[in-house]
Amino acid sequence: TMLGVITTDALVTSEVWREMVQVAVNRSFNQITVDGDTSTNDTVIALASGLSGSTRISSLNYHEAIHLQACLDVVMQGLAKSIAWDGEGATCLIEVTVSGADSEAEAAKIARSIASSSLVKAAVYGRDPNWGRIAAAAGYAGISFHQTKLQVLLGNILLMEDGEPQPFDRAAASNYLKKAGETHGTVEINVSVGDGPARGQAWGCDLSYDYVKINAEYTT
Amino acid sequence: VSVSGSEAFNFIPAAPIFLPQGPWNQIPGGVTAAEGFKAAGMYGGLRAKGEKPDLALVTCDVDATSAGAFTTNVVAAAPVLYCKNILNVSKSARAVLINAGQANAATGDAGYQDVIECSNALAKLLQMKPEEVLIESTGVIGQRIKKGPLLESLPKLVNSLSSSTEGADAAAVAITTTDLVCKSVAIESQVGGRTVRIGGMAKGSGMIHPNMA
Repeated sequence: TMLGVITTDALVTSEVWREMVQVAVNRSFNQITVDGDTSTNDTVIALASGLSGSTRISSLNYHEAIHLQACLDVVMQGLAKSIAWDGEGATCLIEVTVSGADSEAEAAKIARSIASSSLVKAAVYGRDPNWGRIAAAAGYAGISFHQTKLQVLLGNILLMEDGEPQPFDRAAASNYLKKAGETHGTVEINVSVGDGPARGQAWGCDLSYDYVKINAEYTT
Repeated sequence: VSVSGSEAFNFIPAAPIFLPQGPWNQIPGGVTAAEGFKAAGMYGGLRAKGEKPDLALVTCDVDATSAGAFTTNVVAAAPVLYCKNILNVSKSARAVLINAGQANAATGDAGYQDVIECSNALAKLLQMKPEEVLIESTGVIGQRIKKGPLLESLPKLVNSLSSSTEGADAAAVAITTTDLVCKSVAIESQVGGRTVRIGGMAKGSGMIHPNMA
């Protein structure tokens, strides 16, 4: 289960605040995954006191609203990433960025599909730069794209281009994963699916033996 | 036993939270960074074992514009149903009470009544209306809230409310379950010519694939 409480002193009307919060949740908490299990209790409550004395924001199109949205996104993304970073048994955070899609929602769906893949998560834990699993997870996300446009990078190491594997330094790629695991750092998986304007991100963590151990022993 | 922020970190450390560069500054304070908010965290005897804080409270000095996003899992916990009902009839709120240990999910009408009783008791102490109190729970599915220890802890919880960073840190620890770190962050930025602050806390480590609406 994830719970969140967000507070601000911005002055914003109810309708605009509720819209903003859902947009930010979609760009953050709804884009993380540890085990693919959606809880019975997931909740985010967001409260705005208005005590900053800022301009009253009553439309999403106001400049102030666009700025407040960016601030809300970054706070929720910071918290959401820390949940994925702290996933049960995790040794590292996995950050998936998908670009070249036709819409933000489509990019986000592909990104979360990759971050949710048990095979991708296990490969990261095994320090295996397994581009095939990443390509497969992108392909079954339910978003259509031309596979000949698929590009996959692990960090800045090019694994796939034009839908086909590229020669790459396996040891260097494996060391990139190993280092992230040793420092509880971040593994970046960058995927491009075409020439569209939109990008989206998702966050997850690797799948370790400890996840099974923790959840085989912890019972309700 | 109510704890201050520094004591709270005796239980679990704070997560490193990386924010991208942008027109904001990261500041201390989590949920208490913004004007008008207080928080507290304490051990109320709710957890199955150990004495890590397990009861948190966040309040606002004024009616705060409220928003919420909730699991779309149709096996939804009593506090989720309660909060959705409250937000459907009210645009503002002034308190969020959070308990860790029991999820109060799959607990039927009795579980829902427990939520009502806890929000009524807290509203009375805070001299608010019950519909100004929202509730979040996390923990073991199928178990009702340990209502006795929770209700007995409320006066001390209310008395330990603080607008300091310590209050926010204690609350961030109290909402955790299998987490290895607590999660709290705040920023400030210029919005409409004034300094606006946004802060937050979160918990989560297992059963994580949110689809909230």
